[in-house]
Amino acid sequence: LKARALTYKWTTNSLTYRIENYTPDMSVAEVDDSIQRALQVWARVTPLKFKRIYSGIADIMISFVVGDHRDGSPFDGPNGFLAHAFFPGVGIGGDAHFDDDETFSFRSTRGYNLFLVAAHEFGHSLGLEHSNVPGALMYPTYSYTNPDTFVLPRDDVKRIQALYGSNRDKPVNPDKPEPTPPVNPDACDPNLALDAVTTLRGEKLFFKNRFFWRIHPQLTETDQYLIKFFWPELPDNIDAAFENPSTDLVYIIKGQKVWALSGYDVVQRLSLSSFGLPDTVKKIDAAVYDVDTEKALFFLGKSYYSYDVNGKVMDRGFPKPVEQSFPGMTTKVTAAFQENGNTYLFSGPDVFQYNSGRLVNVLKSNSFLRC
Amino acid sequence: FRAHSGPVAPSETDDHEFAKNYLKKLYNMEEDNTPSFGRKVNEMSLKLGEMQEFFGLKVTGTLDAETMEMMKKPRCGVPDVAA
Repeated sequence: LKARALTYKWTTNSLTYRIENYTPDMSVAEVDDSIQRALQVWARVTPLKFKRIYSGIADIMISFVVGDHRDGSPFDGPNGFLAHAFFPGVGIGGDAHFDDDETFSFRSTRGYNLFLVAAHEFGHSLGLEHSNVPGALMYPTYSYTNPDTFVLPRDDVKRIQALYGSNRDKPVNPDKPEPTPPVNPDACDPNLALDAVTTLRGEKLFFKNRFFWRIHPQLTETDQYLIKFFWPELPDNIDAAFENPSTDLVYIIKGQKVWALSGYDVVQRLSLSSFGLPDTVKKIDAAVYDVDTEKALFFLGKSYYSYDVNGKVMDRGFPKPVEQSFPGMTTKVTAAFQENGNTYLFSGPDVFQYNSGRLVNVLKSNSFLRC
Repeated sequence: FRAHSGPVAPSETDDHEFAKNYLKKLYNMEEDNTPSFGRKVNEMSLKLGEMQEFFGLKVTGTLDAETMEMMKKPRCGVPDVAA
C-alpha cells in the first residue's frame, strides 16, 4: 500500500463525460441527474470542470454493462462488484462501468444508490485509489448515506486536492461557508460525548454520529466502523442502546423506533411503547439493562423509567429522579452500560461508575477507548 | 461478533474459492500454476493479512468469519492495492 510509485491525474482541469447508455432501473432524467451530481461532488472542491458531450469520445465514458464486457474485468451478477472505473489516461482511461445486474436507485434505499456508487467511481476516474478510512467516499465497500445531505468527507477532500488543488474560483462566503467536510470523531477527544454505549456478546460498542468504536476484550486496538457497515438498516446518531444478555439481543433506539439485533441481524422492529413507555415519550437519552434486577432502565432528562422485562410491565412509581437511585448523578444521562456489576452512567464527557447504587468513581468517557 | 446470519452456511471450499478470487482480483494475488502447495498457502495468508489490515480487521492471515463477511459486502471492483 505504501509503495505507490505512480499517481494518475488528468493534465487538464476541463474534462468531458458522456453517458453511453442507461439502466432500466431509473428514468433517463434520474440517471442524468445522479451522474451530474456525482461529478459535482468533486468539482465543488477542485478546479475541475465537467462538460457533457453526446457523441464521440469523452474523457469519462459512462456505461451500464453486465458480465464480461471485454475490458478484462468481468462483472459478477447481482451484488459483489457494483461498478468499476479506470484511472486517468487515454482510451479506456477515466471510463466508468456500472454492473447492470444490480438494481440502481435514485433516492430510495432500495438497491444501490447510483449517485453514491457513481461519485465513488468518478474518484477513480480522477485518479484516486481506495481509502481505508471508514466513512470515506473512496472506502471500497458500499454504504448507504442520505444523498440529499451528502458532503464529501475530509479524507476524500484532502486526497483529491492533493492531486488538483482546491476550487479557487469559488471564494468562501464567510456569511455562508461551505459545509465543512465531516471528520471522523476522535476516540481520544477529551470532550467526547457519546450517543450510546452497549455491550454485545462480551464486547463493548461506543456509538458516535454515524460511527461506533468496538472494544473486544482480547484485542488491544480500538476499531472504528460505520454503523451501516454492520447494520445498513440502522440510522446514524442513535439515542440509546442496551443488551439483554439473557435473550442475546441488543436494542438500538432512535426517537420512538427500536431495532432488536442478534449479531449482524435485525430480528425485530419495535417501538418505545413495547417497553411500557408512555406514548408521550418521544425520545430517550440512554438505556441500560440491569442483569441483577432484570429491569431495563430508560433515562430521560433527569429522570428514568424501570421496565420489568420478564413481567413485561413498567414498575410502579416511575418515572423517578435519577439522583434518587444514583446519588450524585445530577446531570442528564446521555449513555449507559453495565459490566461486571458496575453501572456506568455517561453525562457528556464524564462517566459516573456505580456499584450497588453507590458512586465509586468518576471517569472520562474516552477512558474506555484505550487512548 | 459470532455471526450466525444466513440460511445455509456455504461450504468451506466455496468460501476458500471465493476468497482466492477476491484476493486475486483486488490484492494482486498471483495466479500460481506450479504445484508447490506450501508456497501457495503462504501467499494467500499474506494477502489475507494485507486485506485484513486494509479493513482494520484482526490480522490473522486466516479466513475467519469476519474476514469472510467483509469479502461478501457489495463493493467497487477496483483493486484495493496498486497493480
